[in-house]
Amino acid sequence: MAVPAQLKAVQHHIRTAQEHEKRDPVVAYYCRLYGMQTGMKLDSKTPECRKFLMKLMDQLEMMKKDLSDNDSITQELVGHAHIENYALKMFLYADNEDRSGRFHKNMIKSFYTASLLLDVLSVFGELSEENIQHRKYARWKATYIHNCLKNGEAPQ
Amino acid sequence: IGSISTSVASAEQDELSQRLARLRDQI
Repeated sequence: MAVPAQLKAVQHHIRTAQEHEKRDPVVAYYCRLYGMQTGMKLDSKTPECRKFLMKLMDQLEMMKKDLSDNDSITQELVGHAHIENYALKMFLYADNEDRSGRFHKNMIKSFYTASLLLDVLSVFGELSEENIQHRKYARWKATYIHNCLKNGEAPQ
Repeated sequence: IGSISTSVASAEQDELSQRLARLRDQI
């Protein structure tokens, strides 16, 4: 299901959902929920966006049914803890690689995924100041190291 | 035709909002 151009801001969250479908369905579910909520605010009027959001909603309802015995889906407080722990685990892995001077694609992706999952946390309410700082740092690091590797420079 | 398509769009938007609220156990 291609993400319409108007909903470009959530395309990476939707892709993260697809990547976690089997690995961690709870992560996949909340990434889609974020895509749904944010997508509705961005554009739910044009036919291509309505079609996309309707399909996304079908997917969410099906997932909720399939995962009805999972506390992280039925209780949002547990879901919040699950996503936050997962995001911080990604962040810590990338940060540890960074501090050890090991710069590679996987650590860039971990920084970036951590920042996307910190976006996803906003479905549960306002982000904490700490999470806002982590998100900013992770996104900046991902961009900075990506550009260094692309230009053949050593990250400082 | 314009007003019909506008009301279809707003009905679908309402449907999405209602389904979202149900999904999140808000109704």
